[in-house]
This record gives sequence, C-alpha cells and structure tokens, in this order.
Amino acid sequence: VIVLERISRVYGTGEIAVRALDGIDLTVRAGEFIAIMGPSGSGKSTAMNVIGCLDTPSSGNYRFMGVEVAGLTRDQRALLRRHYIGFVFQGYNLLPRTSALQNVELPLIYRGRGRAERQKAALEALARVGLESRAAHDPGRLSGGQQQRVAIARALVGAPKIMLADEPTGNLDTRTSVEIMEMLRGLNREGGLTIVMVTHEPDMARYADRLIWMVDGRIARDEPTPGI
Amino acid sequence: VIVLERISRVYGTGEIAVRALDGIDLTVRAGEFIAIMGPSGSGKSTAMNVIGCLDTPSSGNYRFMGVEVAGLTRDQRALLRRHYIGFVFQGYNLLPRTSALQNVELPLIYRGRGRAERQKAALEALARVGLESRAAHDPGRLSGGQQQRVAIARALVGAPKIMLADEPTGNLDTRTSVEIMEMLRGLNREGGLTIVMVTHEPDMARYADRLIWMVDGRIARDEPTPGI
Ligand SMILES: Nc1ncnc2c1ncn2[C@@H]1O[C@H](COP(=O)(O)OP(=O)(O)OP(=O)(O)O)[C@@H](O)[C@H]1O
Ligand SMILES: Nc1ncnc2c1ncn2[C@@H]1O[C@H](COP(=O)(O)OP(=O)(O)OP(=O)(O)O)[C@@H](O)[C@H]1O
Ligand SMILES: [Mg+2]
Ligand SMILES: [Mg+2]
Repeated sequence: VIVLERISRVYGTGEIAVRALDGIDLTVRAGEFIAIMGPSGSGKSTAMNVIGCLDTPSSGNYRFMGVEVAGLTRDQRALLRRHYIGFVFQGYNLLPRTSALQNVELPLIYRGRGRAERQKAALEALARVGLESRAAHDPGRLSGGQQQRVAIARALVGAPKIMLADEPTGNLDTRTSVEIMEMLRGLNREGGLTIVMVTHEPDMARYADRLIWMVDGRIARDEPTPGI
Repeated sequence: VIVLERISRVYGTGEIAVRALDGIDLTVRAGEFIAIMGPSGSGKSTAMNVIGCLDTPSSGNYRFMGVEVAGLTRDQRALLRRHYIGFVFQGYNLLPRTSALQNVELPLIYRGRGRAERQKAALEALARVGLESRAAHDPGRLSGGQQQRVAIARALVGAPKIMLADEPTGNLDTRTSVEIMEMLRGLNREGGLTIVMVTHEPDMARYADRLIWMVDGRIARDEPTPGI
C-alpha cells in the first residue's frame, strides 16, 4: 500500500545542502504496524511527510495504493490524504482558539458529514483518548499530553485506512501511553488499520510488528520487533 | 530557594472549575535536582509555571529565594526570571523565522551583553547540545528534537541559578537524551545548578536525586530516586 523506491529529499544546494533523506527503499503492506526509530535529525519526520503526501521527494518514486504520487496535482494529493490518511504531527498542529471538539471534527467537515453526525463521532473519538471532559477546551487550556491526545483523536475520527503517527506518546505518561498503544493495536488487529509510527521509546515500538531504524537519512535496519 | 505553601491554581469558577493545582507544598534547596512525574493533566506544567513566576496561584504562598513573589509587580517578576531562571517549555516556545543562534542569544540580550560576547556564548551553548551545524536554521528548518535542544541551549546560555525543564527529552532519541541528561547532571554536580525537571520517562528521572509524583493537582509522593 506504500512503496518508496530510492527516495531522497535534499534541502538547499551546494555546500550547505542537507540530505534529510538519502535514498530510502520501503514497502508497507496493508494491515502492517511499523515503528520507525533513530537519532534526532535522522529523517524520520521527513519520511513521514513524504509518505503522507505532504512533501515531494527530490528524487525516487512513491506509489501510494498503486498510484504514482508524483503524477498527482496538489488538489489530488489533498483528496488522497483526506480520504485515506490520519496524521498525528510531531507538533500536533491543532487550530488555536478552536475547541478540542471542533479540532477533532475537522476531517469530517472535509468529508461533508452532517453536523450532528460529526459531533457524535468527534465526541466518541475524544472519549477513546480519555478527553470527553475537555471537549470544549481550546489548545491553550489543555495540557501538553491532552493536546497530543486531541491530535490522535483527530487522526482517527474519519476511520482512515492508514495512520501516520509522529511521536504520538512523546508527551504522555507511561500509563496513558500504554492505553493509547493498546487502542492502536486493537485498531490494527481488528480494524485492519495500517500504522506507521515514529517513536523514540523502545517500549512503545514493541507494539509494532516491524522496526525500521533510520540514521542520516537512510534505513539502517528493517526487522521484526520482539513484540509485547 | 523555592518554597510553595498550600499553593492552589483554579481555572474558571463554579461547576466547570478546574483545580489544576489543589494545595501543594514543596521546598527545593539550592543545588537539588528534582524530577516531577505524574499522569497527563495532573498539574505538572501548571506547577512549573507558578515556580517560574509565569503564573500567579489562586491561593497559597510562594517564596523564591526568600522573596514573596505575590508582592512583586509584573516587571519585577520578569527581572527575577531573566536573571535567575532558565526555562525549557513543554512546547519550546522558540521565535519563528528566527535562527537557532538568535533564539539562544535572547536571554543574553535581556542582560545587556555585547553582540560578540552573545554570539560566542550562544554558539557554545548550541555546541553543548550538538547543534553548532544548525545555528543558522530557523525552527521551521529544524527537526522536533533539534527544536527541543535549541530550547535547552537557550535555557542554559545565561548560566541561570535555576533550570526549570518541562519534558526536556520528550522528542529525543534515547542516546541524545542520555547525553543531555549527563550534561545536566554535570551542571548540577559541578556547577551547583538547581534543576526541577518534568519527565514521563523513569530512566530520565533517575538522573535526579528526588522524585515528586503528582496526581490530580496534588503531590502524592516525594521521595529519593534510585539514582543512576
Ligand atoms: N487555561 C485553562 N483553563 C482551564 N483548564 C486548564 C487551563 N490550562 C490547563 N488546564 C487544565 O489544567 C490541568 C493541568 O494542566 P497541566 O498542563 O498542568 O497538566 P500536566 O500535568 O502538565 O499534563 P501533561 O503531562 O499532559 O503535560 C489539565 O487538566 C488542563 O486541562
Ligand atoms: N526546511 C529545511 N531546511 C533545511 N534543513 C532541514 C529542513 N527541514 C528539516 N531539515 C533538516 O533535515 C534533517 C531531518 O529532519 P527530520 O525532521 O526528518 O528529523 P527527525 O528524524 O524527525 O528528527 P527528530 O527525532 O528530532 O524529530 C534535520 O537534520 C533537519 O535539520
Ligand atoms: Mg521528527
Ligand atoms: Mg505538561
């Protein structure tokens, strides 16, 4: 469902060029649960942005569900994202001065769902991450870990085919992290949700089936995880 | 050096009131290294904001270096912060469209240091967190963990008496986290830097001497850590 071939992403040119991705090959099949780890600055978020059709590689091929992404217009890529991908950004990217509920509803607005249906689905998504009591709070009135969970709820509310989660538990205590990871694993095992998750915590990576280790823009290792 | 007595912080009133802090007592002596842990939403960042003179409690007393903080004007509190406290925010709070170097120089501008001296100190601070090669990049061109490290460098560049760090390794791989924690421990042991650090990772909390566990706005436990 995701096929990256010799993907590179270079910022700048000449001496100061940064090879954020330096020729990566990656194949993800439907229903897989993959963890990506690696040092700070090794290209994990850049890889996620390419996979999520948010960034265009400098070279190489990317086929998403069989479609050559390079051949799509910006609008077509936006449609692809909105219908198939739920994205948890490393920095959450919530709308300020907008309630948690409205933030979570956003993907459903894009899909043209009616107001009553949207609110119901958004409240359920917030309940799944333990935040129904904070539905009316905007991000400025939420703790760091609560903002993170709103971002997770938003990524899942539209029942996407693929979830891309960049450090989804980076600001969560261990107990809440485990609850979130158990939920994600359930969505993967029972719902067939394909998950690619960046994490720096080995205990969270174990919920995935396969571990990709990145170093300096390349994939250094690609192997099964020990599991839970 | 930090004395909180029966500190409460309530948001809102009546039924929807949120007791973010619900009567906490805490004494921190000069040179201590304290870790704060607890569930998401338990009041850790709120406690840090009160300690850092960024937020005023609803009730209780706060004495910072013997001074009643409630009796200070806003300008006096800002002076206190700029001279004595280095703060790493949970969301970093870097200036956008401003280079890493200029972000780190900011505390020194407040202290009236000359340009050449500021740049030298800022470059050294960036080198200590492994980012001298990224000095010219603004936050939009830095990875999540690089932004986090710029925030850490900025907190330390002015050689503060007290460092307040809210999840300083939340987006860092284990190896980089350990390097940062070793550096902080050195500053504490050799430099006498007082450190209060929120973390959700037990392995990082072990670098501290004492662990405070918060639940629902209260301090549930206050005990020594097992150490490294
Ligand atoms: N401005 C506000 N208005 C109302 N409630 C607020 C406001 N700011 C924070 N809160 C609430 O206060 C509680 C404590 O927040 P705080 O940010 O201190 O938690 P925390 O322990 O740092 O959590 P995390 O580990 O997720 O960062 C949370 O439940 C949050 O929803
Ligand atoms: N717009 C840009 N211009 C120049 N360099 C950039 C830009 N964006 C990112 N980089 C660089 O590309 C490299 C990879 O960044 P990326 O965000 O993918 O790392 P990462 O593995 O996600 O790191 P972290 O674990 O810290 O989040 C970094 O060294 C970063 O400085
Ligand atoms: Mg990243
Ligand atoms: Mg917090």
